Amino acid sequence: IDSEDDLLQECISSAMPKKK
Amino acid sequence: PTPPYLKWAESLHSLLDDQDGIHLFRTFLKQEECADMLDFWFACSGFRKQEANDGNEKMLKLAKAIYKKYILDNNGIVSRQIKPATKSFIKDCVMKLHIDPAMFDQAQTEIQTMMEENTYPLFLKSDIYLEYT
Repeated sequence: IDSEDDLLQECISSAMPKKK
Repeated sequence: PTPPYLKWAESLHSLLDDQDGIHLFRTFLKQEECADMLDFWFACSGFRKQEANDGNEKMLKLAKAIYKKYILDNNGIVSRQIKPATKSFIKDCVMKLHIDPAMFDQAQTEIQTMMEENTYPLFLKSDIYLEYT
């Protein structure tokens, strides 16, 4: 379950804009 | 130059294009108990972006994780906002292992419309936003 959550979290972060 | 918080009021996309804007919007949504809508929206964008560099196995795992967390539970805030036909389409994709980068696009659009019509205008009138400005 942990790894699934990590995967999801990583996916969400990858779509966020980078700090300007 | 226009301060970022004024840009946030231009459109949902301007808000979601700024880290501080996202952070503040998420704080607001958390108060309203619908932060999952925002997380789901970003998960869909992230899923679409993964196609090029990642293998099928990871895509499948991720699609299952998104489905399980946001769509499977009919009482979840995201699931309640997505049309039944859209949900069964995603369920079909997951069950038949038809993993496609665009498989969450329709669901993402439905959630986005919901945010544009509902939570985003509320956010712009909220104490959280007004205090920030």
